[in-house]
Amino acid sequence: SSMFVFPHKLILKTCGTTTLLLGLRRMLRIAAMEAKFPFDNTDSVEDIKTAATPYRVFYSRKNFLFPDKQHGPHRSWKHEVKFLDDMFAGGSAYMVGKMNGDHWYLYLTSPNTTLTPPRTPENERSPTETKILKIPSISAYTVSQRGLESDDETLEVLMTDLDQENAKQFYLEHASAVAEGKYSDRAQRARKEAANSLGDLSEAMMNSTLSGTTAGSANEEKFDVFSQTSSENGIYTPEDEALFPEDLSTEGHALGTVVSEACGLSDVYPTSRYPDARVDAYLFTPCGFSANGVIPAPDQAGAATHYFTVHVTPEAQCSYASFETNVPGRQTGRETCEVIEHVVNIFKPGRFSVTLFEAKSDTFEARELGLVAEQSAETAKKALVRSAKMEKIRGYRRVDRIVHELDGYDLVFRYYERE
Amino acid sequence: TFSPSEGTPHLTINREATIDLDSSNAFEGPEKLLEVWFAPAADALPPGTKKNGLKAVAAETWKEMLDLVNCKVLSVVESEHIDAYLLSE
Repeated sequence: SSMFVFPHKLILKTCGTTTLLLGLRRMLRIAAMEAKFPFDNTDSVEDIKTAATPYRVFYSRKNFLFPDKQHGPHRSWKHEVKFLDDMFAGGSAYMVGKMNGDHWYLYLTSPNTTLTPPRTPENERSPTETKILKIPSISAYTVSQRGLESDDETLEVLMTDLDQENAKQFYLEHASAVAEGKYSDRAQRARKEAANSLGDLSEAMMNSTLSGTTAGSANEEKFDVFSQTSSENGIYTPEDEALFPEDLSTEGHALGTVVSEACGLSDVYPTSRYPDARVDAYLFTPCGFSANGVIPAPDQAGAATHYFTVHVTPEAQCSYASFETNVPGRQTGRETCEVIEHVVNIFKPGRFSVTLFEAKSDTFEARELGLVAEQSAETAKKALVRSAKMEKIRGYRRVDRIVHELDGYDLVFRYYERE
Repeated sequence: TFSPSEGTPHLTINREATIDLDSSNAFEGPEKLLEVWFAPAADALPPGTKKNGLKAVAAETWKEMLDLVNCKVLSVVESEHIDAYLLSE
């Protein structure tokens, strides 16, 4: 599970039998009380029922593998829609995909335009940066501002029926072996470098100081990063931390990082292109993996930061993996289908669905006012080429393609099966 | 593998939450995904809102909400524009 907090929005993605919607009221209250977002359901912020008025709400999920094991409002999609309808006006609920197969649910509300402040000059974007059609009658209010971060796009890949041989890499046992091989190499290198830089300290002395491998002795004791130095509940002791950066100091996080690199996830947004990227990964016991990536836009100080998140349940009877990102396709230097292929190649699912949510640059209101900027032929052609490429994901057959034009967004749902 | 620069995101680990963490009974992978927007963009917060909006809220405060969801915080990556929480059930 993961949560992402932005100044203006919150994303909460939770697995298992979590009761996500039961946290919603408290979230709205916190937004009003702590962050001082406006509210209109009570007279005073002290009132226990005070809840900030959201600008827009999206709730979605794939069909559960074991729906009858869910709790509270999550017992069925109907319950979830009723819960949300009771909280928000003007919500719409959709089911996308096969009713008798893999499908996906979506609930969303329309933008609450009463919350949109007129743009002040200093945060006005330069015309060249976004298409701004100034509407004199609406003071300093620009069409591009309506509901649009620049490059507002979310890609989600939901995978099931994972190849079991490949899924072993998300088990603690397997990852420990990988790590042991990798870190004992690194430990050896660290020892040599330390010996060289210390000059007069002999390597033998260095070996005893690091109480690792008794180099050269008859019953050579392998430098086992985990059993040697971690206390009984698997938490590292101070001696370990010399080997790991200060913040990779639990077994789950350390192994999560090993798996993230070994399986190729860290290469989806490589630090060669995203030097400030940071991946926070965790390997669960006995199996299971989660990772969050924070991806500051490369070489654009102050530009938006994006994220990705991955959750993996590797067991055969309920195997599942998800990848979600809002890193804009055009920023990666790769096609969206290449990112999907990279991810699918990591998890090797038998089936997967892809949802691509893209904010439309011409907004509902702009169309109403007849001010739609003619979408250049070039942009339209690019979109067509991009879409055509999504039809061919190596090793898979695209079964369904369903397009929804929603208020402010285009949603394209695709479903694939292994060939 | 990172080249830390002044804007590099920073990771904080909640070790306590990782003690005796056991996911043997995890069986339902498909997630519930909730996205709540309180403004159309980070630079268009409503008047009167705290300068950093939701990012001004303390992690402890979010944990009260996460308790209602049945999640614990394992670690947080804080950066200028996003705070990313890794959670466990």
